[in-house]
Amino acid sequence: EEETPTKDEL
Amino acid sequence: MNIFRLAGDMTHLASVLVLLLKIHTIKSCAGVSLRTQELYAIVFATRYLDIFTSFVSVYNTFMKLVFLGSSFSIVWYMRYHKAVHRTYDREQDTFRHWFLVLPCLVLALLIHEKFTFLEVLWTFSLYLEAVAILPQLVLLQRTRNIDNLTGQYIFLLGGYRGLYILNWIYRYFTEPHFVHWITWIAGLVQTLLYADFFYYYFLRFIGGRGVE
Repeated sequence: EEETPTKDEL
Repeated sequence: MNIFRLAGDMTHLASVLVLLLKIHTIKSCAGVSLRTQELYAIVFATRYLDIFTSFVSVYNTFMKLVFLGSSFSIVWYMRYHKAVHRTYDREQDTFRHWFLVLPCLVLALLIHEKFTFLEVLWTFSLYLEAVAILPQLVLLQRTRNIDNLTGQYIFLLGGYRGLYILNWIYRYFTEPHFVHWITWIAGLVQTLLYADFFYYYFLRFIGGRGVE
């Protein structure tokens, strides 16, 4: 399962 | 990180600092909606649940702590600090903001990117933030004239998400697969809600009067 990009925005 | 997002975060930081300045130094929250502040505290509490599980950068963690700390301390000041609470306009700040929470939660349960506890709450925080300013804008209509600090606060708060929209456009064109419709639509709705305020705010700058 593709790794969801970590939430890098506030 | 791009210049639009940095400008957005700094604008957002400036908005909470202006509000803290107003409340802490002149011990007044006249014209400020406690209900909007409560909604924002919920927004940050549900958006930054991953603060201890996923580390992005020192900057990211630091800003999350600042926004969490400032939003909860502003609510505390307005509710429990005697001098500040006295200046709170309870009769006028009557927008049924709890009626905003449930629909946002239901919408987050229906429309999200992934059906996990953190993701649904994170999506909920996006929807809630989009409408969190409503009690403040209604209070603004009722109190007619507001002081400059409150006007600046609302202007900066509205501007930060507008800068984030520029950030999303920039990232869409520079990063492959950077598509987040939910975030984009929520951010657009949030910014559009300020359109009316921005109009009067700029009139004030042109006319040099207080915000009518």
